[in-house]
This record gives sequence, C-alpha cells and structure tokens, in this order.
Amino acid sequence: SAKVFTIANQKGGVGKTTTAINLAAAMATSRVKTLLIDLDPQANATSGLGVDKTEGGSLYGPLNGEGTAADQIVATRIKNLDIIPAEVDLAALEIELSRKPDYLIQLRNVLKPLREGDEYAAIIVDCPPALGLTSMNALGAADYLLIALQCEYLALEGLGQILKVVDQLRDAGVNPNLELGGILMTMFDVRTNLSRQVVGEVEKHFPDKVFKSLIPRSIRLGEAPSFGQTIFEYDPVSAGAVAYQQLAKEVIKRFDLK
Amino acid sequence: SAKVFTIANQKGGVGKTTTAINLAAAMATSRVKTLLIDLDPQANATSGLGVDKTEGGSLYGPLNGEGTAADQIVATRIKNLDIIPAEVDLAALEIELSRKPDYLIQLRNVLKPLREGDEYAAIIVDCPPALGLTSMNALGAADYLLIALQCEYLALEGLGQILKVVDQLRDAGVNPNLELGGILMTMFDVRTNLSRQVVGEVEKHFPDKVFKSLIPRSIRLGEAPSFGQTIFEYDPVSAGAVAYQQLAKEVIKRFDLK
Ligand SMILES: Nc1ncnc2c1ncn2[C@@H]1O[C@H](COP(=O)(O)OP(=O)(O)OP(=O)(O)O)[C@@H](O)[C@H]1O
Ligand SMILES: Nc1ncnc2c1ncn2[C@@H]1O[C@H](COP(=O)(O)OP(=O)(O)OP(=O)(O)O)[C@@H](O)[C@H]1O
Ligand SMILES: [Mg+2]
Ligand SMILES: [Mg+2]
Repeated sequence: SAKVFTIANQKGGVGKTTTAINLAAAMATSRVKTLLIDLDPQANATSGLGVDKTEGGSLYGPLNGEGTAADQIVATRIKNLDIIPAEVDLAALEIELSRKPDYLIQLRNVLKPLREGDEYAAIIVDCPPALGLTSMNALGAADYLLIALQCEYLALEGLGQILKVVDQLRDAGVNPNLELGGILMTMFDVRTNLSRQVVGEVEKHFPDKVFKSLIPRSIRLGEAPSFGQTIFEYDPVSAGAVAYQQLAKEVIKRFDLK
Repeated sequence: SAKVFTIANQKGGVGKTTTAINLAAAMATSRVKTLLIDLDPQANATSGLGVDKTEGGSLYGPLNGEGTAADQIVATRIKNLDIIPAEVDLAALEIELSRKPDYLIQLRNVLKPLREGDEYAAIIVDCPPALGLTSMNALGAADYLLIALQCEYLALEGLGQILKVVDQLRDAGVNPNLELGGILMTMFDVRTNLSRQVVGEVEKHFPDKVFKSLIPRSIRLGEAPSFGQTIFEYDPVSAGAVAYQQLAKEVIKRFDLK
C-alpha cells in the first residue's frame, strides 16, 4: 500500500510546488516508487516537471465520476516517478465539490485503489494555496500532512490556522488518521536574522516535527522549473539540490518508505 | 463616489498584501481618502498594518446579511486611511457563498453604499490567493483589477488565467464594467536577468497596462509587516518605499483620483 502525503499551506508562494517536485524526484531516485498528484489548476508542478498539460488530463474527470485516477497517470522521464497532471478544468472543482454530498472525501474515494495497491510506496499531493475545498479534500485523503513554511514573520500564525483545520477534520471523523507528518522550513535566508528566529520559534512549539533539512533561498531553485527541470537536473551541486536530497532521506526514514 | 480596485492574482505570495498596505498608505498620505478591505481570512493586511483582529470584525457578517459594511469600518493611525479588517470567520465564506443564489455579486451589493457615497475616493480590496468565490466576488465588485505579478518564470501563464476569468465575468454580464486597471511587477531582482526578461515579456503583451514603477525585492518590505508598519514608517528612504510612493502617484494620475 502507499502512504499519501499532502503538501499544503493556505499561504501562497511558500514553496509547496518546489517541494512537491524535488522531494518526489529525490525519493524516486532513491528507488521509492512515487506518484505526484498536481491538484492546482495552475498546474505549476506539471509544467515545472516539463510535463505537457492536456485538456481532460487531470483528476477533474475522476472527481466528477468520469474514469478512474489510474487512467490519468502519466510516466515522467524520471525512473520511479509518475504524475497525475493538472490542467485548467480543475478550477471548476471548488464550486462543483461544494454541491456534492460528502464533499470533503471525494478525493479519498478516488485515490483509494492507488493507496491500497502496491504500485506506489508514496503518493505526494501538491495543493493550491488557500484552504478551499480542493485543499480540504487533499487533507481528507492524506495519511500525513507536510507543511511547507516560509521563514518569514507570519509563518507561525498561518501554521496555527491549518493545524486547527487538521483537528477539525479528525474530530469530525472526516479523516481520523490524519497526522501532521512534518514541517519543512523553506526559503531560509542566511543573510538575515529573521530566518533563524522563525526556525527557532517553530522548533520550540513543534520540537519533533520540524525537518532538520532547511531549504535555502536560492535563485537556482527558482530557475529550474522554467526549464521544466528538477533541481537535480538543473544544478545538482547547488545548495538547493543538497537540501532536497537530505529532505528525501529524512522523509524516507521518518515514514519507513523503503 | 469611490473607485473600487481589487488586487488579485491566484498565485500565492506575489505581493498582493504588501501592495494593498503600501499603496493604500501612500494614497492616503497624498490626501486620497482610502478604504482598505481585507478579504483574506489570513488577515495579513490587517496585522501588517498593526490593526487588531477581533471576532466578528470583518465583512463576513455583512456578506451573510448581518449588519452593513459601514459598521465594520475601523480608522487606522494613518490619516485618510480606514480599513475593514479580516478575521478567521472569513474562511467559511467560500462554502457559504456557494450556497447563495447570485453568489458572485454578494460583495458588490454589500459595498454599493460605500461605492456610491462620498466618504472615500478609493476602495482597495486585498484578496486571498486562488480564484475561489471570495476572489471572484472581489472581481465582481471592482471597477478596476490591479494584478500583482512576481518577476518569475510562471508570471505570464498565471496572468492569462486571471484575464480569462475577467472576460468571463464581463461576457456573462456579472460585471460588464470590470477593467484591467494595471499590472504591477513585484519582487524585481536586480541581480538576475530573469526579472528583466519577465518585465519585458509582460510589457510586450500588455504595453499600456504595466506600471512604470517596479517593486524591488527588498528585505525591508518583508520586515515592515512584522512590526505592523507600512514601509513609509519602517524605512522611508528604502528602495521599496520609493517604489510604492511612485506607484501611488501613477495610480492617482491614471485613475484620476484627485
Ligand atoms: N528555496 C527557494 N529559493 C528561491 N526561490 C524559490 C524557492 N522555493 C521556491 N521558489 C520560487 O518561489 C516561487 C514560489 O514557490 P512555489 O511555487 O514552490 O510556492 P507554492 O507554495 O507552490 O505557491 P502557490 O501557493 O502559488 O502554489 C516560485 O517562483 C519558485 O520558483
Ligand atoms: N518586494 C518585496 N521584497 C521582499 N519581500 C517581499 C516583497 N513583497 C512582499 N514580500 C514578502 O513576501 C511574502 C509574500 O508577500 P505578500 O504577503 O504581500 O504576498 P501575497 O500575494 O499577498 O500572498 P498571499 O497570496 O498568501 O496572500 C511576505 O512575506 C512579504 O513580506
Ligand atoms: Mg504551488
Ligand atoms: Mg496576501
């Protein structure tokens, strides 16, 4: 069976997609069979991996009862890494999900066969920002929530909000097994005190959750997706590549993926 | 009457809130009576201005038929700048709006008296990321859309998506007067070629829309909100302060606000 990791944070631009792409790629390269699911109608993970967006090529159909998730799986050029891409139809999901009964567990139902099968060891879900119904479904479908947290002032405030939602989903019985898998500090700026203060503060409140790997602010990490490349293809010796490689090791160990 | 400016971009972390705060403050200081509306349940504009969040203190009530928008107005320490703050209740808006008929024009109805009155010359609406019902309502209520666009690779792609939504809202008759007011290039990084290339590309496609003011990537702009201060209070001689001051001049001139 596969473990489902949802990468979420209602705040925008905190490195969810950059993490989804590079963590998935590093895990695949460490021979963990991985499925990346792009749930964002902006399809940044899809284009960041150099995968074509095609009309009808996303989980939109399956979430509306047309076809299965497995029908939408596409292989990538990276061994052990497959993707379910995103495309613009997903933008209609928010409104359409709200009109269904059981509107919080549609994704979990659609992913059930993949989660219970032996095809993948890990399923990574990249969420849009904002805690709309799409992200809520991704939390409803997850074994573990991975929070990408930018090393900036408002980080802790936003953290409180998403953890409250996690508790609500657990208490309401929507996803009693949902756990906070870990907190990843991103865009760590070595030149300022602020980054170190934010990391220290988050570690104080969540001592065993913060990953030891800190993702540095690095122009290379920002450039790689414009070539449709992972950081390991674009600049394998960069600080960003080293950090995501370390993170993959931590994740594989913490969640027993090998 | 007031002109309503909605600052939106479905992409996260592109500088919407930083722009909402500093543009509103600069316009107020230029004696343009301005109302800032924080529509994001994360309330970053509210706390970034050092305004307290209070339970029930947001547009959530009025959008659900309880009280008026005017009831929610709070003065700030900045002369000519008032705010309707945000608080966590707004998070429920997405689902609640979707269950109303006319779910795209609720905000416009609620803002009508303020827009038609003479209290304010400008109303600036700060949106959450993602094009959910909250942002769609803000587009439905706007005279002008101001797009904050980060100087990075995916900028143009995201732009196409939001402009498509603008056309849909116009063609569907939801907001036939909605215009793209302008595109603001943010987080311009002088050290890389990427920023310059992105600006050049956007200017090529939208020659009269891009504001001449480019907001530089500047640590000071990131730090100011942690003290609840505008950039003009925190570091009035910084490149960020100069840029937002210039933007305010451009906006006042382009939209005839004085
Ligand atoms: N460590 C980093 N250093 C420098 N730039 C980064 C880093 N991580 C991400 N970026 C860049 O910052 C921007 C936002 O990152 P990303 O798209 O991964 O965030 P996100 O949380 O997925 O955003 P959204 O909420 O819009 O989905 C992108 O342009 C990306 O290339
Ligand atoms: N020009 C800039 N230079 C450096 N940091 C900036 C700049 N503009 C904004 N920031 C910082 O980048 C982060 C994102 O900015 P901001 O909150 O304004 O974006 P946003 O589009 O409102 O995000 P969201 O989509 O989550 O609402 C914040 O930490 C902010 O302080
Ligand atoms: Mg993303
Ligand atoms: Mg914001």
